[in-house]
Amino acid sequence: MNIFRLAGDVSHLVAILILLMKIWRSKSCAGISGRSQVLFALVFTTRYLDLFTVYISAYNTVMKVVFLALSYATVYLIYMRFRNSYDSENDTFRVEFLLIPVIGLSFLENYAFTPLEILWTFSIFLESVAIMPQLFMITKTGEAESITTHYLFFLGLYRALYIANWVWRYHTEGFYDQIAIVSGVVQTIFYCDFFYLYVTRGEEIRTPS
Amino acid sequence: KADEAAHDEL
Repeated sequence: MNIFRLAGDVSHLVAILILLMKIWRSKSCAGISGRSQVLFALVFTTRYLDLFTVYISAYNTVMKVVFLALSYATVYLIYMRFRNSYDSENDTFRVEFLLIPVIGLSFLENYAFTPLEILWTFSIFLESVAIMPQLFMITKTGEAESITTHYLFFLGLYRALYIANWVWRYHTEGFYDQIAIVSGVVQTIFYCDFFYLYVTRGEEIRTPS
Repeated sequence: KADEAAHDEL
């Protein structure tokens, strides 16, 4: 554990909590892509199956359970509790265009051809593209509420901090995880355009039409 | 992965 990793995890948690609190308090999920949130729930589910097989640390276990619970709570709020406010007309990104290549890649490129390793790899690849339905929705409607942009900022910051963590770990422990690093860099690149808008235009984002 | 340790990152 190093400061970049810890800051990354905190940033990830903050992002998820911002989104959940926004939906809970406003009793609305307008402008939020339910499809992205389902993909993130799938990411956590397939990655954290090792909860049942290996014990790493109390921190690791608690965080995994928290991320799983929060991601399912978010999906529940969008599709059940506040489904009347769900903007399904603008949440139209075809997720099979992400899922099919990601499933294929996780079978081709993995650390071991075992169910758990393939699912872990699948989750890493899927996470890198899971935000695309949300970004697509913002492009389609041409706007995002400021609280939604804070969510995206912390979500992007999380993987960027993990890159610093990987550099740190390589230098101090000689540890590197090629699949996670490549996917993490790809994931962060997807946020660069958004980071630029966030910084230059302020919180509320309107894309040029 | 670089070693056989479990995936310790989140």
